[in-house]
Amino acid sequence: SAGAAPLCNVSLDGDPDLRWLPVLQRFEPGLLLHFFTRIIEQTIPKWVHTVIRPLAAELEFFIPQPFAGEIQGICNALGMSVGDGILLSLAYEATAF
Amino acid sequence: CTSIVAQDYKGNIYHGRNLDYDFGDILRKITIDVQFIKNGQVAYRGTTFCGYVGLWTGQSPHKFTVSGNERGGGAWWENAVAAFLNRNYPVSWLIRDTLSKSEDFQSAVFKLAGTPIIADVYYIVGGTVPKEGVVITRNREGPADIWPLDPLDGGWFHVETNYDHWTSPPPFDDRRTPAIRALNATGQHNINFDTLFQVLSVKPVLNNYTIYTTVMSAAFPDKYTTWIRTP
Repeated sequence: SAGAAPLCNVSLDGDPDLRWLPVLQRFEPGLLLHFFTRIIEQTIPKWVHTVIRPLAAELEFFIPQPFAGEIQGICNALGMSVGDGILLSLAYEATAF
Repeated sequence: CTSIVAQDYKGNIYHGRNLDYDFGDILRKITIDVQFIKNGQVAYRGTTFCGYVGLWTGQSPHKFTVSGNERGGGAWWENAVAAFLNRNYPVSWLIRDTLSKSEDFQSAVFKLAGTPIIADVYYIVGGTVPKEGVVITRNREGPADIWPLDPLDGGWFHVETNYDHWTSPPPFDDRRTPAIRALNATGQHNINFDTLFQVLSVKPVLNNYTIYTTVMSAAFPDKYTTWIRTP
């Protein structure tokens, strides 16, 4: 069986840290946080998780815009650490080898 | 994953993909199609998961379509070096960046083939005019292979799963052969959005790991459709 994916709009004219908020509002924040925590726990080794969190402070330094701002905005909205937001973005890279 | 790029007998290019991944119970609930709006117009469109800013599937209207398939290889620490020392791009960010900035099929292929990325991957690209279809096999630093459509010599479609096209897929994970068989049974005269979806619904091309199926054609941007698949 198959159902159509919901269609969302993201305005590139808005600030990167705010542009995903209308999309996030379509989902239950607690559920999203639970989902993301489960994916990180099952994908990223604990020691990598421990190492990556401090690197979040350098977010602007090694992540280009608009991705840095967008990740920051999503993490702020969900009350999630930026380190976890980065790890979610790198889930494929952390597992594809 | 399975991606297919095909040219019909009129020269129209169709592009479809199944995205297969773990965490199906989660990802099926947060799969979204996103229209990225700039100055009131749809600049590009893609399919992603709520909270994930990269794109594995997308379309720049009237220009090109892109999908990415996993390519396993190397070691975890090579990915780490590429990420943190070399500052290479995450694979899905390059797709989005290409959709945002590339002006046509050729420049998209050039960018997707040549930009250093963190991990190996297959990029599949479709255009708007005959012959504009290609599978790019990527190493971290550049292309390992570029495989264009060759419709004048019978190559009216390409199927890419998760194995290099010049090798045979392992028997325990051969989704390529059933897809090729289904495409040949469909034929170049009958390939369209509906039949491409049907090909992507043949088992094991469609399997328990399939999160969503997208069919698209850059020349017909309004036809972009994503279906969330339930096992």
